Amino acid sequence: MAAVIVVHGGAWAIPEELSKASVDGVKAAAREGFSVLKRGGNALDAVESAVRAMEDNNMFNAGHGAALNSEGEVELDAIIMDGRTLASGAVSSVKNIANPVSLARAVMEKTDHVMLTSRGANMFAESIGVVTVPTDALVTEYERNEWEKHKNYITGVMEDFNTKAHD
Amino acid sequence: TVGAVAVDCTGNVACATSTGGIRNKMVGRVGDSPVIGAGGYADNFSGAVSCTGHGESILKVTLARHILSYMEQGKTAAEASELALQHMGVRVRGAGGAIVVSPSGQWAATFTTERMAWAAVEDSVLWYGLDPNE
Repeated sequence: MAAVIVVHGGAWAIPEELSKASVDGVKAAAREGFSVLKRGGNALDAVESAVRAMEDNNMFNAGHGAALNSEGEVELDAIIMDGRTLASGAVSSVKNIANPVSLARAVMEKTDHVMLTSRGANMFAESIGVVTVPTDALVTEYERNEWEKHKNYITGVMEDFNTKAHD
Repeated sequence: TVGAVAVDCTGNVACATSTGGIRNKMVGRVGDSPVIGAGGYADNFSGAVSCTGHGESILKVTLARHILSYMEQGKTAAEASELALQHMGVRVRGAGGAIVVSPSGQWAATFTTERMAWAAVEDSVLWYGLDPNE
């Protein structure tokens, strides 16, 4: 049967100035994931590869380019799941990790658990030799500027959730 | 948020989702993305889904599993994701999007937000879109 990969770069009110780079980014990620399938790789390898490509792309809110929390820090979440076995791994509120999806896969493959969070996720990353990166390496100038602009208007942002701002 | 779903040439499906959450979120806030059945789900029996959008809304309706439950009832990938996203809009007034692939290779990219960047490769042909109905 023919292999298929589908990717998304987030559903929100993408401004016109970001639209081309967003589409270019998802096209590149889809090609990256499909190249894995074309070489005979499995679906799990393909989705990890595609998501890593987007985590490495500053255009997207994941890995590099991630949104900042109320303290100006980056806290990242990710999940991966294998439909063949229902094996699943996830991390939440993890810091200083460039590719959380690969850490999620390590949770799936190297532990008996489904999710590790916050400090525990970072301790696990360290225990398996995942390289950490400084927070600044994950934050874009665009995101820092947007955070500075919006940090005093949290209520407004919450009310705007359903029309403009999303995960 | 970013995500991917795939089916390989042996019919195995998988999903992955990754996010930085929402700007100005409370420290420790976790949305739908890493939660099994909400931000993603994959089962060779029904298909694979990755979700994006308002995390708290997606969590309340367990969107990924909801879409697959419609597919288990015989809906197409597009019908299932449209129905589940409509349900989320009606029940909790949340907007979002989802990508879906079935074990037979049927796929969809659906959203109720203004835009969602998506791309798919099927049989070496690239499909992509940003605005509704592209």
